[in-house]
Amino acid sequence: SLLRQVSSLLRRLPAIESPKFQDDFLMEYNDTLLMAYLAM
Amino acid sequence: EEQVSIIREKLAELFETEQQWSKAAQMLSGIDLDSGIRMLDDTYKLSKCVQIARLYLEDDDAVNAEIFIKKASFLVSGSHDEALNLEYKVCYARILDMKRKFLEAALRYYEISQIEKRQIGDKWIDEDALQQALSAAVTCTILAAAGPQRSRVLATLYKDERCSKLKIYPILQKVYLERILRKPEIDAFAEELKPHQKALLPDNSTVLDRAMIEHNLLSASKLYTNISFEELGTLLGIAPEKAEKIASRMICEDRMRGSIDQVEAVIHFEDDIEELQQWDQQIVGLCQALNDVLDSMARKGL
Amino acid sequence: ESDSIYYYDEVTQKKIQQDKPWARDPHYFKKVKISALALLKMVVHSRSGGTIEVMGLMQGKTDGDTIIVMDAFALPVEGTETRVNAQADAYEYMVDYAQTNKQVGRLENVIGWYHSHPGYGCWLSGIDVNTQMLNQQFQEPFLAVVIDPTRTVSAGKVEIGAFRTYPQGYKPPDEPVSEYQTIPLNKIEDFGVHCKHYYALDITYFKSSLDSHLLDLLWNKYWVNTLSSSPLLGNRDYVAGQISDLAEKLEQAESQLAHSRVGSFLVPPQRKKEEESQLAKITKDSSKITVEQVHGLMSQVIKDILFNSVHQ
Repeated sequence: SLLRQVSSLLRRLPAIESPKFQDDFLMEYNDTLLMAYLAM
Repeated sequence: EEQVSIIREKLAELFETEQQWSKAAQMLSGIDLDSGIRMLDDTYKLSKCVQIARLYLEDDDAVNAEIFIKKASFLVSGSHDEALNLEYKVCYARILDMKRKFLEAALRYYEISQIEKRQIGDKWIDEDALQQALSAAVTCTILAAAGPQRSRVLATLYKDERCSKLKIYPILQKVYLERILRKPEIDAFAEELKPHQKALLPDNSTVLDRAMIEHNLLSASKLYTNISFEELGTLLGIAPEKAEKIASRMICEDRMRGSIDQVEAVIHFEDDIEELQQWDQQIVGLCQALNDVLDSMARKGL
Repeated sequence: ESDSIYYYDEVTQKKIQQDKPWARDPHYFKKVKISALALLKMVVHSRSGGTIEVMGLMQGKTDGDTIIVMDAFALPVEGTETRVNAQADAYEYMVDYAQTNKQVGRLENVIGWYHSHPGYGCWLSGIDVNTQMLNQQFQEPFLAVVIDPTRTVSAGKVEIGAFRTYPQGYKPPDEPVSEYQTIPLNKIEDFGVHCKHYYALDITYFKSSLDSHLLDLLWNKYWVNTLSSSPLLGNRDYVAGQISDLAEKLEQAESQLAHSRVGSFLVPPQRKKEEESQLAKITKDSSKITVEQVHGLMSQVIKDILFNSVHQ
């Protein structure tokens, strides 16, 4: 049962994988870098 | 008119003892409450209207009952007779229930179940009556059309610790947690329902069927990103065409987010949670799973 | 030993109440100890108010120059910053609560009040100073605590301040500079006018052995929440507000600089120093906001590496 638990845990990875997530993630990344740039 | 009223009330009493509810109600409704000849105080009028409505309800006659409860609703705001007001509320809730306005009925039943006083006028309010009102509130909420409003009332009921003692609690929990309900659970719940709650709808399904299918459909939309109508029909225990029809109605009524690809016969579910928030929710699930593995290892002494 | 602080010694407290050492020294109280329970309740209550200010009372006792806050309870009052003497709405509630407390054997008296400043930092406004002065006249010992629930999320630690006001007309000695915090442009006036009428106390926290046990049981909630939270997501409105406030301050500084540029050689050195300090503050504000954002981004990147880089 433990191995099954571990296997189901591993099957959850990667936590999320969708084009929309990539877009949102990079958008947030760029926003923050832009803020750092402006602050500089 | 005075004598006529007295005779009618006596006759109504006799019909009531013989449990001929509608006859008793008709007898009382013959009393002219709006005549200009006699000065009748509002409380008397209110008590008659409520009594007639209650009698019609004993025969499940919501239509006539509603006529008198509507008359009573103009009088109840000025009434200070708490026992009478309570009776009015109970009648009103039962009428909404019978007219299948389940969500409104649930809110009123819930309000009644929260009465703090244990004696109103000469009436004793026992715990059973409150528990019945609470149980009726849960039943009506479960029968109500799935959607955001119903979810809010479900949350209120689920968090009310009195509900955990109700026989109906297991199904309330599954409905609140948006889990799919299996046939045996639905059948067990059906046994608790009143006749009008099992009535057939024009499309020959019962109110319960519709509520359960919609609930399971909404639960499926939380589980799957998309699913073919073939499989969805199997999951819901209905024909794929019917699954498609119900899904499309719920999407149109904005009670479920999604889109239907009729060529592929697939429904794509959407939810307005941002991807980044969904990501966080997935991470919570992952961490909990990791924690469970660690706990199991600790339990096994590894 | 660690739980002895929870014992209420009525005789000692009564004696302190009679001595009134605070009456002889406006700066008498210097430290505050807040119990984990009271802190949690105040933060949760402040966050529940969202962008609306909420308020409540604190119960506790004193020990020398330390005020000890044992518990806190919310008052049915909102919008404290827009109402003079907001707590008047709750007097009846406060009396009932205090009496009921005594009946159940909770002996601590009300020792102060707390309220929230959502998004604009922990300090006392004009209304707060008046309210606290009034309380310190008639309800000593009395403490004012301010919590900023919005910055708490952004900074990842509880933004809280504890204050005592000086008597009317008292000239305080020069203050040690407390930790810098950004004051929004629309509040700077209110802050500037009154910031010399009160002083901040050092805050420490304590918890009971039961608290420690409970918090240990909740440990996995803590690390799961840490790994699955996104400060960048939760605080967008606040950050946007911060940036727009910064822009306004920059424009204001720029317009003042523009004036002084005309007769720059005429500008007295003092004025020049002032402008620089103003610009320095703005720079500090912008780097504070950016650092918090970069921290948020770092956690996102770490989460991405941890949870998205493993493929089947």
